[in-house]
Amino acid sequence: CPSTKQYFAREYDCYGDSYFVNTDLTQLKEVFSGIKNPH
Amino acid sequence: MERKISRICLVSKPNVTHFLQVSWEKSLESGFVITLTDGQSAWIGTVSESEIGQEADDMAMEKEKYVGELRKALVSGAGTGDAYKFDFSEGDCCFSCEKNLKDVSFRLGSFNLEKVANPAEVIRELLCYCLDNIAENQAKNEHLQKENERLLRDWNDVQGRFEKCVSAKEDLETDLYKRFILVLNEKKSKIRSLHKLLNEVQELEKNIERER
Amino acid sequence: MERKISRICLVSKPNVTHFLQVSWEKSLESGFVITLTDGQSAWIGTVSESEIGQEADDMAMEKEKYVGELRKALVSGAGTGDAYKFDFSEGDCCFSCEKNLKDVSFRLGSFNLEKVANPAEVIRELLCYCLDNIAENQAKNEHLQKENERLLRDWNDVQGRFEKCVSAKEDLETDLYKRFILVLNEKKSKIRSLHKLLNEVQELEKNIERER
Repeated sequence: CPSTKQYFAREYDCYGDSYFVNTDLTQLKEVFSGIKNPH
Repeated sequence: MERKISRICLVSKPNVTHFLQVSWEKSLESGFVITLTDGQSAWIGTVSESEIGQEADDMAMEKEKYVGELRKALVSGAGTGDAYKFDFSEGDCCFSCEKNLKDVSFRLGSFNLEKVANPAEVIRELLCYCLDNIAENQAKNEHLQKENERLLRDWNDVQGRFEKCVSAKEDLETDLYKRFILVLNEKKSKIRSLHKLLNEVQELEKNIERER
Repeated sequence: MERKISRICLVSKPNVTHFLQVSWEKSLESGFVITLTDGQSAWIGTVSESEIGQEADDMAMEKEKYVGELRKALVSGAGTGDAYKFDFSEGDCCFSCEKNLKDVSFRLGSFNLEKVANPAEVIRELLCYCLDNIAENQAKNEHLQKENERLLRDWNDVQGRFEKCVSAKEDLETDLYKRFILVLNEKKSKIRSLHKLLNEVQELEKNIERER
């Protein structure tokens, strides 16, 4: 729903990485693997 | 010129090892020279291309097939087993070769030889050829051995570099992720600070508005 | 048992190639057997350990050094060059060996041989040994050749994998950096938005203050 969409847009970037919560190896690997075409 | 020397046993003299040399220029079917020696006497005979053709015809065999059989018997070393029978009649200087099948043997060929006046020369030539062959093969083997040692060293070298590369690739990945995480977390810390400041300023403004 | 057959020339018969076989059990200095043949006749002699010792003493040479010289002359194949002179006197069946130095030659040894009653047997045995040696060398040669090909294939294989690894490492670095930049730019964009927002709120607050 719009509010959930708004919430995620506030909290996460378009690649699924949080703006606010520190990342770690596992999370970053997951974010990178989700990027289909980095070129 | 190609040649092959083999040990054979004659049916009529089974206890005396004989030596058979077959030599040819272009191919066996173009004709060849047979030399037979018992270490004391020697006999030589030339078998021409047409004689080979004639023998093949007499046996109702294709020439190519017949030459193949001759090759197996006289050149390939198969003659040392029981597959073939050799004999030589000193009286008429006739060398003959038979192929043994299950219960039957069939004549493969008979060739007229001539006794050599100076057998020592033939024997010396055989020994010289053997010694040259031994020296050549030994040199070739030494060369191949060195080549093999070099290839093994090269393989070990590249294998080492490959293993280092695999390790370096893993280290690179680990190192890059570490750095990325540091930089990203710094940015997130900045975002958190800015967000907190924004919230405070917005809160302050709300309070001022409320007071007003 | 070890043995070595070499071609030699006798000073007294320079146009006839002779063949010298030296065979020994444990080591040359424990004694050896000399066989000499011209392809027709053959002579054999045994040189015992004590005779070797005696010759060394006669030459006022250390036994080890003397055996080394004998080895060079009779076994190592150096005897085919001009470094050594060989001779054989059929009358007294004495085989002699001299070493040539610049302008001088010195006697290395002389050995008594006995004429063999059945030289054909000796010659057959030499030929048999040569043929066995040839076959052995050829088999070794084929084995080394196969090994050589296998090592080359292995080297090519690991070289290919190494090159792929180098390439993969470069690709990995490029790829990770690209992904990192995308994610980092999102953070920077967020920071810029927050800065802009903060500036706008602060500007608004200033205006309000000014109005007040």
